[in-house]
Amino acid sequence: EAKEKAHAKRAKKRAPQMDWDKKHQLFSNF
Amino acid sequence: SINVRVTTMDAELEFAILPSTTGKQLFNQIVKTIGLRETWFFGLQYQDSKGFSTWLKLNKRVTAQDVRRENPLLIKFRAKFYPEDVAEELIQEATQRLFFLQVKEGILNDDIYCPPETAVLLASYSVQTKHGDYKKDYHFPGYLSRDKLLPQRVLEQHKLNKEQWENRIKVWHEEHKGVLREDAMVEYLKIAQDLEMYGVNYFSIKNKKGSELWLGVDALGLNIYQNTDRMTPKIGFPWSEIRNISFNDRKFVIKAMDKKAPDFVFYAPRLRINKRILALCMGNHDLYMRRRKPDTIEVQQMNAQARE
Repeated sequence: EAKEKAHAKRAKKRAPQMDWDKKHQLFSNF
Repeated sequence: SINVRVTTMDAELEFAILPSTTGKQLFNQIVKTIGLRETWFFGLQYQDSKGFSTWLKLNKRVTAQDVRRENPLLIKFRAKFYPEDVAEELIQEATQRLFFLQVKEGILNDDIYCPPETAVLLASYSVQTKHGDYKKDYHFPGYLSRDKLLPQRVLEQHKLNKEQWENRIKVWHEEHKGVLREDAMVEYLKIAQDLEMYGVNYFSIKNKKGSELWLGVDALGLNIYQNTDRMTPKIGFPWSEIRNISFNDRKFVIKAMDKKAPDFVFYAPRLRINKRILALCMGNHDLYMRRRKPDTIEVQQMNAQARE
């Protein structure tokens, strides 16, 4: 349970999941 | 022979090397001297002739690299790669201690942003490692006055005097009764590894439009951050999604595992930095893959010894 909690916490540090087309779009729009 | 002074986070070592000595040979001598076995996290840093901090190439002769010509040559032994989970991966106490000291330095220098409440809790674990259990009859007021425990930003943000800060840290210190020094270091790292900037190598990049952004390279992959916010990654590329990374001059290309996905392109201004980005990507990716394979005999042995 502690491991799952830690994993969930660390998952917050990552960017939201999205497909590569969306990544391109987002990046180009900055 | 050439004199080399190597500083780790808690030691200073002097070696005499030959012009033919490679980075790897020097590295091996250092880890043998300090008794470190979990060597894959570490590297050797030097200042080049232009004053830039650079990682020594282990497969090349030390003297063939642009180390600033001083006597002795000055080299730092530092963690270059971070584990995904400190509690699972850092086995030896020596490794835990070196990481603890380096991460603590990063937090106190504000290289790793830490909110005030967390900074106080981390300070209390740091105090536990240095002073052991809190003893009312021994740890009189002022017992922390000579220790640097909090980032300057935290001290400036809150209008507390030294005594008040000490009391806040003392409250947590008292809670840690019975926690061994080594365990306090690991508890410190377990909290620190959840800080947003922990273990991230940041590089200034641009998109095609010329907008300034940050690239973050860490143990789990690549992240893109907006210029004003290095805490919240906006786009992420886990290592599992990446097939290949390469650069040509200033242009970086990331190819996806999904061959139908378009290549991702960004621009990084300097060749010297681009080589470093690629080396960090390759090193982090290599460790990511190794973690997902069965432990080597050496790691199994270390785990068994640590359990004993």
